[in-house]
Amino acid sequence: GELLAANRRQAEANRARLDAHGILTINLMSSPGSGKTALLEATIRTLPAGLRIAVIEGDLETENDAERIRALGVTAHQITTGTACHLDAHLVALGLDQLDLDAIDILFIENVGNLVCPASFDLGHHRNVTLLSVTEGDDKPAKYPVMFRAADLMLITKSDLLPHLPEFSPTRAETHLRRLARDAEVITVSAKGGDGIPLWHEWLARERRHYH
Amino acid sequence: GELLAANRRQAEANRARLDAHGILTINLMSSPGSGKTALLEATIRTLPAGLRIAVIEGDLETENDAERIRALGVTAHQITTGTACHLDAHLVALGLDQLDLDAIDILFIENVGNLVCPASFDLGHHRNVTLLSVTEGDDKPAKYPVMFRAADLMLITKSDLLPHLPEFSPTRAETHLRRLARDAEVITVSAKGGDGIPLWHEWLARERRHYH
Ligand SMILES: Nc1nc2c(ncn2[C@@H]2O[C@H](COP(=O)(O)OP(=O)(O)OP(=O)(O)O)[C@@H](O)[C@H]2O)c(=O)[nH]1
Ligand SMILES: Nc1nc2c(ncn2[C@@H]2O[C@H](COP(=O)(O)OP(=O)(O)OP(=O)(O)O)[C@@H](O)[C@H]2O)c(=O)[nH]1
Ligand SMILES: [Mg+2]
Ligand SMILES: [Mg+2]
Ligand SMILES: [Zn+2]
Ligand SMILES: [Zn+2]
Repeated sequence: GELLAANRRQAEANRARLDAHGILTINLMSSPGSGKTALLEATIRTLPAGLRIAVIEGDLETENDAERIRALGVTAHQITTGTACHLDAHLVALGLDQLDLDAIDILFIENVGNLVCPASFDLGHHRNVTLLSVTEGDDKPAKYPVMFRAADLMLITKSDLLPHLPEFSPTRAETHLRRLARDAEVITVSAKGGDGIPLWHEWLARERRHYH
Repeated sequence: GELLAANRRQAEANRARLDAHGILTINLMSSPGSGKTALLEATIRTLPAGLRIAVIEGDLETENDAERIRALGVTAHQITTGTACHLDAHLVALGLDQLDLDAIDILFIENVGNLVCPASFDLGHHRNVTLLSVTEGDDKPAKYPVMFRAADLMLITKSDLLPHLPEFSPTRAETHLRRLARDAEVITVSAKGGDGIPLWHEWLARERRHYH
């Protein structure tokens, strides 16, 4: 309805602003606790020389996640939504006002932990990255299809725990994704052990070349 | 507004119907994959003699969870919401029509995996049980307060994984819950190993005596 139409207009304005500054913008989505912030921490620890990033964090309450990012020396702006279970383009526009857009190559937006609503709100970003942790079960792409249909990349996270979770099959998770007629890439990572993080950096580099 | 008022009226009608049959009704909520269905499977495997249960499952798509319950010989009705990220009293009323209410002592409603919206919709149930898995992080009660404020019981799940997750502290999780001025009980369980399941059965028995 009117709400989504207004959001779309604001998202287009956000994207134009981001494009004018040559910023690749990634919308990170997942269930609560799937490892979005941990992935950003692992990304920062292995950041290629000269790559400048910033983060917009979305949560109902607390500055916890922005503080974790700032502790590693990277700019992070925290949006607290109060009760909304997803970010929208208007909240992100206010966040952009708080950042020096001339000093950023990649902007990460860590959305509110929710495997449904966030997929429906364009923020003005370029790519949707959906995280699925091995601890949640490999059936989630089938049970929460709205989110996984929207994914440009699916990251299977916490792979260091796989030896303790014999019932999780990365192949089954990918099969469920494919059944949604999605040809999104899939990368398996561990923010703790570092597995797959180089592939994640390669994907980001490819996307930067594609968008700017 | 009007939507929540209509939901409240339907919830009262549902609760009157459930009370007339002496049924204790539990609303199980959590993030996707925190172990709601696994908890129900463990509950069924250790069901006290003579206790009759049924399950209403809520998901966007698939019959997966209801099939897991039916595979253990317990009645389960699956609600598929399509896009809604939470159950409401109207959907539950339709589910009640599919059950033999004279054959049930405890009805479990497994809500859609979402740590925000489901807490705001009364289904006509008696108690809210919120699951927090050790794999999600102990900060969730602080970051998703709407859900944890509504909890009558918090179950910390997948405790068998604790040896592999040194950064999760059950004490910190409980402290975050208490800071919300909530005196809800906390029980730590493992659906896989069976730890804590007897305490969960004891809590259910106490609640049945309290309500009927
Ligand atoms: N073993 C293991 N644990 C991880 C990994 N990544 C994250 N975790 C743990 O998972 C929990 C949640 O991680 P977060 O980074 O806070 O997850 P999040 O998705 O940002 O959570 P929200 O923002 O609250 O939705 C924490 O206890 C982390 O330590 C990983 O690669 N391996
Ligand atoms: N180690 C361990 N794994 C568990 C436990 N309980 C559940 N799991 C695993 O966690 C994953 C998700 O479990 P489910 O029971 O499907 O979780 P759920 O909350 O019902 O998921 P949704 O209904 O999709 O939101 C599965 O891979 C389970 O095997 C447990 O006690 N210990
Ligand atoms: Mg986070
Ligand atoms: Mg389930
Ligand atoms: Zn929402
Ligand atoms: Zn909702």
